[in-house]
Amino acid sequence: EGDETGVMDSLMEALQSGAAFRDRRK
Amino acid sequence: KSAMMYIQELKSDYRDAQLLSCLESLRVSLNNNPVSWVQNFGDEGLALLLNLLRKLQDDKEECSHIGVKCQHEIIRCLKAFMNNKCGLKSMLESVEGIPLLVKAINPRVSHMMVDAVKLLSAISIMEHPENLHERVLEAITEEAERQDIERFQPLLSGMRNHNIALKGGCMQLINALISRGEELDFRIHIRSELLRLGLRELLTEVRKIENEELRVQLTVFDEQAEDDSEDL
Repeated sequence: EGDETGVMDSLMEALQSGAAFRDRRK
Repeated sequence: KSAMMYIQELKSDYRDAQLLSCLESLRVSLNNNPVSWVQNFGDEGLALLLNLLRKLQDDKEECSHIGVKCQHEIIRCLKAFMNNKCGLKSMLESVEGIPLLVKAINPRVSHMMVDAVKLLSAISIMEHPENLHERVLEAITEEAERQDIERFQPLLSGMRNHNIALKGGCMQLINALISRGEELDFRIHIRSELLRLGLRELLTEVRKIENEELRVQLTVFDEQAEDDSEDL
């Protein structure tokens, strides 16, 4: 089921590490 | 248990310990079963969960310890339900989903509020044709109007809470809402609104706390403000 699952987990991890915001800055 | 069995149970008007036990078991099933199981639970299951959450939130007599535990367990079920593209789509298509998550931003129940703000942060930063951060902000604004308070007051109360995870969660949502604003004016407006409400003084205190999660969010907040200041 590959990328169908873990959607929220990935977003929450990116938020927590700050990666979600760094991507945006670039 | 099949998804249909849970749907039947959610229709059964369970209360208190029986309801909590059903919700805990449902959360485990939503987390551990294949996507096809979540699809079977589907829109009908989601609607039942949201109805139940609304009833528990509205019913003042249900503000018992176990009532609040049931509300928190529903938030956890919603997270598990949204953890795949199909569930997420259903949740975003529901009219009540985001407003009910916003209603769960209750600084008096810090552990539930942490989960609610983190889910709303994730929804706000999603790449989606519709600007989801606007929907989240709209729901926050409407709920504040209903309570007759400043819209970011609950987030600032969360920042004052002793729970460090909650401080981090609130900063995450603040950063998510600001970062998704495309217009410089919008980002500056939100930031000034927060600072005017007391965020500036709160940040002075929060910066003294040694916590990695919090440090990341404070750095993001400062960097975004610096970038905007340069643009201005």
